[in-house]
Formats: sequence, C-alpha cells, structure tokens
Amino acid sequence: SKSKYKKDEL
Amino acid sequence: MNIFRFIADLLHLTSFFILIFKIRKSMNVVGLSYKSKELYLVVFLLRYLDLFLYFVSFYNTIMKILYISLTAYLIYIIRFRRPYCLTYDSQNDSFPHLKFIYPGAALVTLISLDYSNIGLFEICWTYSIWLESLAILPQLHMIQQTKECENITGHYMASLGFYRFFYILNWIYVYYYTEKIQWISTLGGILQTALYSDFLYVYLKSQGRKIEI
Repeated sequence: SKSKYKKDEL
Repeated sequence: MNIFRFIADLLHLTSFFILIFKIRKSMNVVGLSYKSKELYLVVFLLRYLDLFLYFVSFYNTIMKILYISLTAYLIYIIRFRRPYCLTYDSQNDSFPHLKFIYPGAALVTLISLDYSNIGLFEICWTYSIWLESLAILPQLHMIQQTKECENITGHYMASLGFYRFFYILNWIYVYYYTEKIQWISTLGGILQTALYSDFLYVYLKSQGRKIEI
C-alpha cells in the first residue's frame, strides 16, 4: 500500500 | 514526534542560521565548502520529492521547504553573491565529490531489495540517505586542508553533526516503544554520525577555543 512507503521523518 | 527528533530538527535548522550569521558577520565564506552544500541540495531535492506525493504534516512540509530553500540560498551566496563569493576558497574545496555521486546512484539502484513495488521515489529516498551520510566529506576535507576552522564554522558543523546523532536517539526511542526499525535510515545515520565523530570530539574538547585539526 502507499502508506507503507510514506516517510514521516525528515 | 518525540523530543529527540524535535531537538534533531531544530539543530539541523539552527545550522543554516549559524552559517548565514557567520557569512553576514565576517563578510566572507572562508573555510566553507560549496561542494558539501551542493551535495546537501541533491539530498533534499531527492528525499523531499514526496512533497508532491502525499501530505504528512504542516511541520514536515515547512521544514522540507526550509531545508531546500536555505540550502539553495547558501549556495547562491557562496558562489554568486558579491562580495561573499570573492572569498570562496576553491583551491582547498578540492574533494572529488562528483566521483561518488554517480557510482552511488548506480549502486543504490542495483542493490535495491524491493524492486517489484518500490517505485522511483523509494530509490531516490534510499540514495538520499546514503548521499547525506557522505555529504559532509568535502567540508571536513576543507578544514583538514587549512588545519583549522573558525569557531563559528565549528558551531555550524557541530549542529549539523549532532542533528543526526539525535535522530539515532529518536530511532532507539521509536524501537523501544513500537519495535519498528527502518534499517536504511538507521545505518545511514550511524555512518553519518561516525564520519563526524572525529570532528565532534575535537569540537567538544576545544570548549570554545580555536579549533585546530
């Protein structure tokens, strides 16, 4: 899924 | 978000303002590597392609835009803005940084574990992690050439070095509470902090006195 690859860090 | 990551991001942001302050105050860019800044710009442009893909938070979006624009601004000052650019020391900014940009990109593309659904962004992101871990090398090379560095340049490099160290603390914290670990960013962060460690040791030991390499 797309959210698996969502990066929440900078 | 936890306190370690927040400190890390603030340190990172601070490093830009220290650098702008140094340039404005001393009216020169002596001791600063343009090549490191160029690598950081590539890093941020690749990693933050996700600005166009999904939304995480206002905090993330603002930080990403600031990192990209402040890096571009500093590149402009160091290379093109008079009178600052006249003091750019290209002789000592001699690290062959382009030699690892292309092989690195090829390597990351080849060793990507998740070809099937990884997508171009995932490869760009991975590459940006490894490239960031090496991006300080031209700056370190530069102060090794000149054998010393101004205090304020030292503060700039230290905040840039400690920022990734605090990200490591953040990953330990995240792992402790969720048992989740992102191997690429963690290993890249450890490599990055290790490359800084020599400098950080000298920096802490100098306690505000002139930093000699």
